[in-house]
Amino acid sequence: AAKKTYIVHMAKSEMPASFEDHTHWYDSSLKSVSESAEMLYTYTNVIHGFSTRLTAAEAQKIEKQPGILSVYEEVKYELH
Amino acid sequence: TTRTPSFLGLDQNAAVLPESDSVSEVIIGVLDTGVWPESKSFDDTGFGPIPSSWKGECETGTKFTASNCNKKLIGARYFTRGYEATLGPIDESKESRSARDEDGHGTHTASTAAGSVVPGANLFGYAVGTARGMATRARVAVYKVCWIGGCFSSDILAAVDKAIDDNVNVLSLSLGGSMSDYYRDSVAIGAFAAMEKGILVSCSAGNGGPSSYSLANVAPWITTVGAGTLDRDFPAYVSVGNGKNFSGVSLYRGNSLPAKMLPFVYAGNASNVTGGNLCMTGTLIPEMVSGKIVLCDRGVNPRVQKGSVVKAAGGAGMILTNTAANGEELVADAHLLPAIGMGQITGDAIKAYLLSDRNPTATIIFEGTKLGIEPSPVVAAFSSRGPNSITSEVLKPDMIAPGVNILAGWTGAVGPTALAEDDRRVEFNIISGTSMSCPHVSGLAALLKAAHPDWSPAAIRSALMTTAYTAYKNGKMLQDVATGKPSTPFDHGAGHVDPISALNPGLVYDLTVEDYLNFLCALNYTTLQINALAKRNFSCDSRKTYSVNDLNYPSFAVSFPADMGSTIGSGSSTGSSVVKHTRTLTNVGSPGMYKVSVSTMNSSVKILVEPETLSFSRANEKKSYTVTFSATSMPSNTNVFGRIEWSNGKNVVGSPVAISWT
Repeated sequence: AAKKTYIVHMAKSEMPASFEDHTHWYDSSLKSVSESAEMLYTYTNVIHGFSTRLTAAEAQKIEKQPGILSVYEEVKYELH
Repeated sequence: TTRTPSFLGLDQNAAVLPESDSVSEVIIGVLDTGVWPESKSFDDTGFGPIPSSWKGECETGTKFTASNCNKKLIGARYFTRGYEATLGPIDESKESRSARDEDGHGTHTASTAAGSVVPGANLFGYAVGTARGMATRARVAVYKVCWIGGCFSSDILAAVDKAIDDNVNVLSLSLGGSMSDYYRDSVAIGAFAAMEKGILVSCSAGNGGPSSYSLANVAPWITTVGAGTLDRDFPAYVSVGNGKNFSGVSLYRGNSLPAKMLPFVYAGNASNVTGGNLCMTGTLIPEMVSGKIVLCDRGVNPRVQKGSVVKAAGGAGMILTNTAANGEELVADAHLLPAIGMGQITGDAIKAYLLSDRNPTATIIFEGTKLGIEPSPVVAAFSSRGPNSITSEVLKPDMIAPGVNILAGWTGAVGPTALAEDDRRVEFNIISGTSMSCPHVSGLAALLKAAHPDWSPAAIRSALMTTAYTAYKNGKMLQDVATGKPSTPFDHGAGHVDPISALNPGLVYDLTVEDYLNFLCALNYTTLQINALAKRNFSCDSRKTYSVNDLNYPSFAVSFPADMGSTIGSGSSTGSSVVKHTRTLTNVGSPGMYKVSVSTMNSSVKILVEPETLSFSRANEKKSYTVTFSATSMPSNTNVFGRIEWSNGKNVVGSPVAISWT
């Protein structure tokens, strides 16, 4: 299935205590829906979350994971 | 920028501008196509040490090393992961995998915001003068997020993320996407986080004008900038066989046309495809255009490409005429062949001659640069227009600034038309768009930040908005080139920016992060949506009544239902509607009493301000007032405009009012 880029917003306050670092939690959430998916970026200031390549089914699946606020497909912007 | 500092009053009022030492503490981050670091606009002669607050980097990449940065260009990063994940690896034969700008747009915007002083700047002798950014002593950090295939939101978010870490003070984004709710819009999300850290985010309003509802970047924590013209033009004229002359504009410099009248043909009659009049690639029949002046209609493909198409088909010159979409707006281009751009009325007149004469002839005469054009500014036809399609209660754009025929720094990688076949190289280029007006405001915001380091982004924007002007010196209202009539707050927002007045606005409408969170509650955002946008657990208080009308914005947008059977807000009377807005002014000037004055263009609307006077006895004192808008029934899509001004006799704190029936 074709993969697209998604921006995954996480609720940092819901990070399980077992994780010391939020990036490990992000990674664990991602790996729970796709073994092969890798994070493009992890974001700190703008959102709590990351961007990654997923299939539509994987995107739907990760949206239902605990601690996930929202999953939005990447958008292309243009110069003005 | 060989004209805009003077047009904005910066040159004439240098004495009241903040000291260069304080401006040099301000860092402007520009998210764009990167930078051509060799441009003289980034010369760091005379610059002191880089601000100690700076945490950024000059990243090494293709054709770009840390040595390309200096005390002026202090940061250069590039963001490729989102782009490459979608479109594959960057083709390094076409663009560098680094912050190097091989497009020109990023160098233009960065140098407009904060370029160093460059005497003798020009494009082929046009617009000659001293080019400089609005904040010449501010530092520049570029974040390359736009590539040949576009600008991807994952990269934009990453760039804003880094810019916040790096400690920029102003962010300039001359880009936009399709309309979407704030919690889905990466620019709005990034701008919210930046605003929280005290960073002013200035964005282009978009080039979707003159259509209504065409704005981009409308979140209230963003400063949204539309475009106006300068008092400078590049006149040229067409002389046709019947002896008549028709005016237009051109930036052509090169081999002259023969000193005689040339055969003249309409592209639509020199093509055997539908839409041949548009001079699309490969649509002209060379035998029918060779050696002739060709008239092409504007639209669909880029203007400079039309010139290239005519040249490739053997045409001697091109007349490019506007259609209704552009009206009389004249945007000059550095075409590859002798060419002239003309307004719709003039174009129609030339077409009437062209299509009625059996042997039409024409030639084009170029006149160079002309200053002192009046009226100016006028709102550019392309500048996107309100109402705000996401939150109609927030009036956008916020203001207009120079965005037509702007000369600023350019890449050495492509010619001024950016066409592959354009092998000319220039240090400066003249281009147009809200992309060009946005960095003007970014640079001006940097000046205000230097003058008032403690002001919030909202206070800086308020100062720029409430001191913007809506009338020419002769008292006539600003015009819209798309209509030839007075422009409205949906076109120019609060008006044209006036930076000298903005330095001392008297009062400001300030906003905190909490105010914006309350605004999101008023929009009925869910806790999840607020968390996604504002990165925090914030629950709207179910016992509290939130109103978008209470956002302390420096402008007013009121929407009444066209069906007057219902009423809005508190208070109502039969056959009329009432909407109340509350605002709070903060004194940033001298103690004194301000008196309100209200003007509307239609007696069916009543605007009542209570109280009518506000007295401030100390700095940073806050005083609130209420505005009650009452209106009788009006047909759907009716708009009425007005203005609310507070004045102490010295400062005028103006707010535009837009009232709509929908």
